[in-house]
Amino acid sequence: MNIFRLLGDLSHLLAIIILLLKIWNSRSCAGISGRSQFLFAIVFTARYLDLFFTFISLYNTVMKIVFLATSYGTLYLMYIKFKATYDSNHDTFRIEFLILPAIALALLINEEFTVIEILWTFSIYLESVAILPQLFMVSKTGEAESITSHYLFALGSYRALYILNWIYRWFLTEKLNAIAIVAGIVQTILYCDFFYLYLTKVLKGKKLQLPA
Amino acid sequence: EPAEEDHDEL
Repeated sequence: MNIFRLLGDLSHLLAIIILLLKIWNSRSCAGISGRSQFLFAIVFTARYLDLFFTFISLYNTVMKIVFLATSYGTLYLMYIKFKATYDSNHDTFRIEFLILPAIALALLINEEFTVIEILWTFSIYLESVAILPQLFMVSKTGEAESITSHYLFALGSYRALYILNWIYRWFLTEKLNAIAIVAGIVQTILYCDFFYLYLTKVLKGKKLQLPA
Repeated sequence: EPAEEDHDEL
């Protein structure tokens, strides 16, 4: 464990908590893409199956349980409790175009052809594009509430910090996983446009307006 | 035989 990875995990946790609090306090999931949240739940489910039979550390186990519980909790709030406030008209990204290629790629490019490894690889590929429905929805609605942009900033920062973690581990000549690194770079690049707008607009108190 | 992939990262 290193400071970059710890900050990355905490940024990830912060993002999820910001989202849960936003939905819970405002009792509304307006502006939030249920499809992206659905993809994140798939990512965590496919990746954390080893939860039940490999123990890496207490931290690892606790965080996996928290991520699984909060992602399903978010789905519950969006699709059941506050379903009336879900903006399905603007949440229209075709997620089958993300899931199917991720499955195909995981079957073609992986470290080991075992069920667990293929599922892990699938979750890595899917996570790299899971935010697209949310970014698409923000561009369709043309704007995002500031709390939503804080959520996106924390979520985008998590994988950017993981890239610093991989650089740090490379200097320590620790074992690295090329699949996770390439996917993590793609994932972070998808946020660049948003990062620019967040840093130049939201932090100056302006509303986040994405060019439609 | 690739080393058993132990994914220690979240």
